[in-house]
Formats: sequence, C-alpha cells, structure tokens
Amino acid sequence: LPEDFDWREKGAVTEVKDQGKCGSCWAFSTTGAVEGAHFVSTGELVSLSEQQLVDCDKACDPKDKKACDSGCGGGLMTNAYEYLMEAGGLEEEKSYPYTGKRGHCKFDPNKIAVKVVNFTNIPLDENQITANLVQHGPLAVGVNAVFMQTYIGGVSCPLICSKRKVNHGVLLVGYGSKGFSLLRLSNKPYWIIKNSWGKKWGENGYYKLCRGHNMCGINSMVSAVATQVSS
Amino acid sequence: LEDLTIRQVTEDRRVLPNLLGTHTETKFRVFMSEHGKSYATRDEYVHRLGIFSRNVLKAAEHQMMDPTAVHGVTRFSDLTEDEFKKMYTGVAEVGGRRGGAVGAVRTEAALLEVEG
Repeated sequence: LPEDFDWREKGAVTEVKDQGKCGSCWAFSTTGAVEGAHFVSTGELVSLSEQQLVDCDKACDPKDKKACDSGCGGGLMTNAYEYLMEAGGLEEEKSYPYTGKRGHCKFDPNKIAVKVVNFTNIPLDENQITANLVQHGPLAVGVNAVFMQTYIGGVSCPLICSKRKVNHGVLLVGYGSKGFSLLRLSNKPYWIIKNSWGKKWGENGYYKLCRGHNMCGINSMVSAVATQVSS
Repeated sequence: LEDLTIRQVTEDRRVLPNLLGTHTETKFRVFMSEHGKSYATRDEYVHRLGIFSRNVLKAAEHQMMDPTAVHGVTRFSDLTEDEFKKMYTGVAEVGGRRGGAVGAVRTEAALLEVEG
C-alpha cells in the first residue's frame, strides 16, 4: 500500500458539492462512491444525480424497517445502493439536477448513466479500508460530525469523539501519512474526506481526520460499490 | 440593521447577558457579511446572536479538545447543534442507533492482502 494516496490526483473525484439545508448527505456519499467506481472501471468521470435519490429512493434497511431513505429527512448509503440496483441505475447530475428539496420522482430509465451491480460492507479493519480504497476507488463512509460544525482546517484528531454517534455520510478519497498541523507542529497520518457542504467549508470542502483510531466512528460504516456502464 | 443598534433600556433583560453592542456582536456582524446571512426580525437577530456567542465558546472548546486541527467560526455558527445535525447531516438511525454495519449488505468484502 502506498504511504500516501489520493483519488483526486487520478481524476476519480468530482467537484465538491453542497447539500444545502437538507439532510441528504447519504445521497452525496452514495453518488461519490458510484462516481468513483465508474471511474475505476471505465476511466470516465461523470457527475451523478443526488436529486434522483432524494426524490425517488424510499428503500428501507432489511433489518430495520424504520430505517428508510427519506430525502432531506435522512437515509443510508447501503439502502441507496439497493434502490439503484432495483431502479436500474443513476442518472447524470445534468439530466436530474439537485434542488435541495424533496420533490416528485422524475426518474427516466432512458437516461441512466451508470448501473450499480453490487456493493459490500468493508470490514472495520483500518488496513482493509485502506486496501479497498486503493483497489475499488473512493468509499462511502459515515462519521460523527460533532467536531465538523466548527472545523476550519488541519488534521482533526479529537481527544474524545463518540464512535457510536455516526450521523453524517461522506466520501473517503485518500489518505496521507503526515498531515502537518500548525498548532501542534506535529505530523499525523490522516484520511482525506470529501464533504458536501460546499468548497468554502473546511479545506476547500475537504476534511482531514486522523487515521488509526476509528476516530469519530469513521471505520464503522464503510461500503464500496461495483458498477456497470449503462448499455 | 441600523435600527438594531438601539440599546435595550427596559428592565426585562434577557436571560442571556445583553450581547448588543459587545465585541461578540461585532464578530457576529462580520460573520453575517462573510456568509451572506440576514434575519427577518430583530428578535431573530438577537436569538441568532445568542446562539453565535455560544458557538464561539464551542469552537474554543473544540480547539482545546482537538489541538491538531483549527476550529473557529464557520457558516454554521448561527445554528444550534440540533439544527446543524438536522439540516446538514442525514445518516438515518438503524436499529435505534446510528452507524455501525448496517443490515442492507449483500456481502462482506473479502479480506485483501495487506501484509507489510
């Protein structure tokens, strides 16, 4: 495994997007994983539609029928993969643009850009996450966002951050071995995380979280998808 | 916003120490212009100013608890923690709790070789 790795340098990550005042982070995490998997399998980077998921996806977790995808009210990336496998696939952003509010489903099967053919949970093991990231592309992950409300930059490594209160869906795009931190003149290995709060938040829309401690629950909800080009 | 500089002279002081005219209010004004914020009524302005002042303290706490990062005023500094979570996160609870390996998984990824 390389010491440092960043899918952005390989062109596998679209621009930082902005979910607006809508609890649709799960949709952005899902499209990020599908965009990355599509790039890994075809070399083509396509910005995919979160709005299709917000409007049309009502899939529920098979083990908890109350855990359903409900637009701005929240959802789960693994539910979204199930929906995409049943619906046939995901449209491009430009054919189904984001509005930040839940509306009527306007999904058009003739405009499917990418199909999801399978998905997996990645084991909690840090090395397995790293290896799957390098092998499969960007990974959809959950994190406890409590320190992100005030985050401005640097490598976040809170002394206390609950691993069990995972409430935000983001995208793992890479990792670094030494993140220099001004305040503590120290270097920490970190994850590079793409967020969906616009480019002005954090480090150009990205969050750096220290690796090696399942910090803020980052290892507890990791998934990868396999895609197929729509014929 | 100009008339908002009127100082409160009545006795019914708010629970919060009156923040109008303080340095915190000046910071709040900078925050508003930087993030394009505006509030419909004076009450809402004062309410958000109170939340902002608490979030400035929260950022200082986060800085102490997370010294290798930089924490401070962000676009979310006029939101309570609940408002922030409701509007800007969105991972659903599963089985009454958040996070953790969710049920809707077809397969667990095969273990990859990571020796060395």
